[in-house]
Parts: sequence; C-alpha cells; structure tokens
Amino acid sequence: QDLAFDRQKVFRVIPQNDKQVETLNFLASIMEVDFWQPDSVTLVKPKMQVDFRVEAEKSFDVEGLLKESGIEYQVLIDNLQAALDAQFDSKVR
Amino acid sequence: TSGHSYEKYNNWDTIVAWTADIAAQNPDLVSRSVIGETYEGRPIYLLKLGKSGSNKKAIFLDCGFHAREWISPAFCQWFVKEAVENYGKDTAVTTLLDKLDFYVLPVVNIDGYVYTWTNDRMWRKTRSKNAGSICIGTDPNRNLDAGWCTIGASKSPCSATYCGSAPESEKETKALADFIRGHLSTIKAYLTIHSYSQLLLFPYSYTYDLPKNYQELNSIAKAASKELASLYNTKYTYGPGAETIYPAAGGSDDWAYDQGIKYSFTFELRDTGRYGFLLPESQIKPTCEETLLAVKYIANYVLEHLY
Repeated sequence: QDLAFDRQKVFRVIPQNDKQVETLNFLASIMEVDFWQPDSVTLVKPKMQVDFRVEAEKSFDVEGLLKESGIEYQVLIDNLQAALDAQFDSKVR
Repeated sequence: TSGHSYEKYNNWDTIVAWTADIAAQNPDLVSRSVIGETYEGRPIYLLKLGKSGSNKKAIFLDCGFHAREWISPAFCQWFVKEAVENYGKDTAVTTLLDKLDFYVLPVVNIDGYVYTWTNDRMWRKTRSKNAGSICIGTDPNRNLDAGWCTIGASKSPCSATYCGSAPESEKETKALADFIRGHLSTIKAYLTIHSYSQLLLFPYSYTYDLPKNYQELNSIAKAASKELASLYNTKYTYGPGAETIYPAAGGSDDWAYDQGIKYSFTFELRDTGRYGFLLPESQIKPTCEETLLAVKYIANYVLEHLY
C-alpha cells in the first residue's frame, strides 16, 4: 500500500446549521469522501464534530468548497500516508 | 510467538499463531476454539480464559468489528496477556479468573482486517460480495438483529454503514450471535471494543428510549470513565449511544442487551482525531493499560452483581 494515501487529507468541521450540514451532504455526493466520524454523512447533525478523509486530487476542491460555504475547517491529517507510515514505530515489521 | 508484540500492530497470521501459543503455554487458563468461519473461509477463533470450575458465569469481550480500527484487536491481545501474566500474582486478577470466565474474540471481522494489511488500510466493512452490486462488504455493527436497518444505517451496499441483506447476513456476525445465544445462561456482560473518539457507550443506539437499568449502566460507565482517566488523564464521554453520539441500529451492544445481557458496553478507544484510526504503536501500551483498568472495574462490578 506504499504511497496509496499520499497527500490525502483528513478534515474536521463542525457544521453550525442545517445549511452547512446540507453542504457536507452535497460534498459527499460529488466527491469520494470517507467519513471517519460519524460513520456516515447521513448521521451528521449541526454542532457535531465531523472528520472525513479526502483523496489527494480532490482536497484542493474540498477546501475551496468549504471556504466558499463559510464552513470553518481544520486539517487533522495533512498527509495520510505520512501518518500511516508513522503508526508503526519502526519500519522493520 | 515469533514476530508477535503486544506493543505493535500484528497482522492476522501473527495473531493466529499467538492464539495457538497463548493457549498452549497456559493450558490451565486459556483454551482456544473455533466458532465459525468468515466469508473468505478463515476460522473465527475464540479464546476462553478462566480457571476451570463448574457453573461459572462469563463476560464476552470482542475486538475488531471494524477492520481499520487496529487498536481494538491490540487491546484484546493485551487483555489476554495481562490475565495470564497476573494470574496467581495479582489478587484481583486471580479472583476474577477463579470466579469468572472471559470469552475473548480477538478479531471479529478477520477478512476486513486482513484487507487493511494487504490492500486498503482504510477499509471498514466485511469483504462479502453483495448481490446485484459491485460494492463489497457490510458494516458488521449494523448487521445484528437490533432494530435492524431502521435508523443510522443504510440499505445501500456501497455505504459504509450498509446493514446487510438481512440481520446476521454476515457469517461473522451470525457466528458471534450463535455463540452468545448458545451461552446466554452464563454470559452476564458483553463488551465490544472499537475506535476512535474516547467514548464509553451503552444501550440503546437503535432508539432514544433508555434501557431498564439505565441508572445502573450510567453509574458503571461513570466509574469506568474515571478508571480510563486515572493513568493518563484520558477523557472519555459516556452515555447511551443514541443521545451521546447518534442513533444507529443493528449494533452488537444493543443486540446483546436485548438478549438479556444487562451489562453491555461499547468502548471507542483513543484518540479524539489527532491520528484517528492511525494511532501510533507508541500509544498501544498506554491505551491498553487505561482500558484494562476500566474493563477490570466492570468485571468486578459484574462479579458482585451476578444475576
């Protein structure tokens, strides 16, 4: 799986209202978004902490859409591959 | 077991060898059995811990429902290690193993776990084929017969929370449910280990209704959360699943509870999102140590409140 997740990002947002929840639903419908928590976009409610993974080539568009929608976001993991490699204490398995 | 480490993530072959070894090295305390096989034909191993004795009650502990939640199987291995290493040395552990049995299912969703090692670290579901769809897998924790597919689950095979074609449609969940159904007279508590978010949940998730012994479960969870925080100040949130996080039907804790197992909990281990499913191996030890304190608390409570 070397580099399979290179430059993928994990975002965290806390939708403030139904409109922002709707935006996340839209995002999920047009992009390949892997929800880490909650388990699925259908479970997202306002004020809920939402973490989701986005593939490398889409993360720029996702950030643009979040900014455009006025949805505050945090990048939890900036490069998933680096975090994946770092989960192992040593490369030697 | 060569290559096995309690402070590293172990692949499935290493875990299989470990189950054989831990049972062979501790014949008086540990026995290994097979309770079924997975969709791809792998044996589902179950370890039974406890001093042999008649009419003992038991606690069922499972790990590895969701494939990518690697800290979960790491805890089940840690739990078994601590039990066998401390039996005869630590009074509390010795009493627990003399008076209770522990059924430990190291990995429920074995096919999915293997897939996270070989193909896609981010895989979550089982690996079963869905008729009429190119999408693979069912969410095993939406597949139990507990309000099945009514809320917080999807009927689409492509969804992460696909509830399956029917309750217990997955060989893995049916094997688990069959075993527990067959041992309801002895199993008095059910603990299932997931990650992440640092939550200690109890029924219900398939409804906002509260369980009959809500006060009791809430006070157990409150005390267990204190144990979880006692070593490293790890903050856990606790409560009934539906109101604490979101409603979700088909979960194993709800199912076990509705079978009459009145002490039923879901742990969501570290962390709160800094690493998420990719918790570094350096955090396996502290995570397992704090979780073990909470599990021991619950086990002692169950022992003192057998029914």
